[in-house]
Amino acid sequence: FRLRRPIDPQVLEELEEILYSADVGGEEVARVMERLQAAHREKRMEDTDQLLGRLKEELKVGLQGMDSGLRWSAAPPTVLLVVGVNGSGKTTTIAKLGKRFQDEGKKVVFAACDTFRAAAMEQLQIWADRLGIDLVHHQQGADPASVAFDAVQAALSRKTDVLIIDTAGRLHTKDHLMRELDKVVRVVKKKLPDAPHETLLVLDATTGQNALTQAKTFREMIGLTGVVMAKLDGTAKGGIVFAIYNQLQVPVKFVGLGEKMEDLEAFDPAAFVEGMFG
Amino acid sequence: AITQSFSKVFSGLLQRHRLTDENIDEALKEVRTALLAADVNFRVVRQFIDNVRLKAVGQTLIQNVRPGEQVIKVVHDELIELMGPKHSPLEFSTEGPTVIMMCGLQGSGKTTTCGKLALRLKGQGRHPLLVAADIQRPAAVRQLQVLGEQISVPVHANTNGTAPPGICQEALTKAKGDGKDVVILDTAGRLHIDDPLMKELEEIARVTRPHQILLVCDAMLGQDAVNSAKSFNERLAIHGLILTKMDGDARGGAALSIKQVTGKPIKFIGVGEKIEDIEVFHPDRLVSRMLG
Ligand SMILES: Nc1nc2c(ncn2[C@@H]2O[C@H](COP(=O)(O)OP(=O)(O)OP(=O)(O)O)[C@@H](O)[C@H]2O)c(=O)[nH]1
Ligand SMILES: Nc1nc2c(ncn2[C@@H]2O[C@H](COP(=O)(O)OP(=O)(O)OP(=O)(O)O)[C@@H](O)[C@H]2O)c(=O)[nH]1
Ligand SMILES: [Mg+2]
Ligand SMILES: [Mg+2]
Repeated sequence: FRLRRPIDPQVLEELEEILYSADVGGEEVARVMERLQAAHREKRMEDTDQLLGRLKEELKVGLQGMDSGLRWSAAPPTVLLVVGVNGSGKTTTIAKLGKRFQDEGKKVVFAACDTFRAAAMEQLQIWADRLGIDLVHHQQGADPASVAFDAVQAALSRKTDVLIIDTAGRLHTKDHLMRELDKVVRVVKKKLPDAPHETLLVLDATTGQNALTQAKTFREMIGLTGVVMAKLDGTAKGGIVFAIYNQLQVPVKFVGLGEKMEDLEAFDPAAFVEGMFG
Repeated sequence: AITQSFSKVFSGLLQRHRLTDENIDEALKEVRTALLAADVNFRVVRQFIDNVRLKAVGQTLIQNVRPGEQVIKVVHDELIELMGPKHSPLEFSTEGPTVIMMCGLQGSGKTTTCGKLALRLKGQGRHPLLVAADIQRPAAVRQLQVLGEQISVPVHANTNGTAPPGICQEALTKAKGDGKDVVILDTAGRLHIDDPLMKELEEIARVTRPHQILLVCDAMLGQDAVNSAKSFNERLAIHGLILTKMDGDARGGAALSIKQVTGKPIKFIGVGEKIEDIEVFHPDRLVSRMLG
């Protein structure tokens, strides 16, 4: 996007294209562009630098007030339930969260509630071993809710600060799988009425508008307290967060920036907006 | 002079029986919104709409069909033609084992699809060998081994530090010795902007000379699909694509963008998590889904 040139319709189309290619989505693009046009009308901007600056402001305003902090339980353990569609990055994100909390001096336990997919438990076990974190698991094919129940039990008896529950990837369109997830939540609630304290939806940054549908459905079925935008180290921009925050009021808590256990950062709205134009 | 004025009158008459610019623009506005909402790339949409406009302009009005509907028909047919051919089959080797290399972004469904393809080919009377060339992701080798056990297909794995190109090379030698006629290479997910990992993929292709290099893409990919697909295609000259997770409700517009920028056909679609859940690609089904 060339700076220091006068503003014409072509320029506005270029900015619109940047937003579209960032997966911001039709509705949000229209909303932001309208505000930008209004701003340009009321205070005639000189050149593209000013226009771009104003657009970034509008985007940042779109994310203001977002609470990216985690909700900690008054009494341990704090329970984090991690959910999302197949392959989005849940298990890897759990390893990253585990490392983060451990570095803060917290005692972490993982629960292997993906009892379905080939080698899912082995995958989480390897991460647990690398971190020296306990993994509560049953045999392949076990009922995820019963694993969750045992995990809460174990977290309580082992004076755990954070229990992170890994779940199987599932398409939000599959009712029986969404009901299975709901059962996990209910079982956890039975043991700890305030849990899960955080229900995090892991989204793949390369996903398009379907990410909004995913967020809507998971939120409807089991409630969501936040989103983790994984794979933001690629070229996809994850612009769907505007729609998710504005339409569903679900905040982004973390972003995944790679495949190693260190590759997790707290969500920073200003950096995120700058990254869209980088 | 007479011929000029005659043709003017003639064309004026015809104008009333042809699609007008208004008809076309109105319908195409809605099509543009639908395609963008379906995740078709912004530029691909613009190009597509322009092409359709050219095709639709001056078309004779069909009896008993509203002009808007007629434009949609042009759109539909144009999409089918773009997404075609009707079915692009796998191409097999004429001598020695057929090597199929799966590649793609992280989490797109490669490992699962390797299992699905192996079962499908076994069902066709072939003798596949699965190769666990992802030594990076925790338990990736184990994942492929579990799938191989489920379908009684052998899995070649190597845990003594050999790099992926070497693993694939030795698998090919093993296949020839064991009379396996298809070798399916499962590779680690990677970003198209990760140069060392893209070079690794090029190296695997160099030593195994795959008959089919298949890019495995998630049906829910957004606007960035063009970037990753273009990169993979430019560096590897892929033979086709497999679109996974089509059992969801993603509109699948990225498939159109990918077809447009690579020109390569979609060979199969993944329609579920089970090892039987793979189907031949039908462009008409995807087009209806894309148009919502
Ligand atoms: N580049 C990159 N890759 C990531 C990131 N997060 C996860 N991945 C990769 O994405 C792939 C899928 O990650 P998983 O953690 O297995 O995803 P999942 O959601 O648990 O998958 P299922 O359990 O099968 O649904 C792996 O190859 C990860 O290394 C990220 O932030 N950046
Ligand atoms: N619903 C559905 N899930 C699928 C399909 N194909 C794969 N999956 C699931 O998607 C997730 C990721 O699949 P993998 O085979 O591990 O993906 P991958 O590309 O090998 O991942 P990496 O090796 O980490 O890059 C798993 O949970 C699979 O079960 C499909 O067609 N439909
Ligand atoms: Mg997982
Ligand atoms: Mg894999």
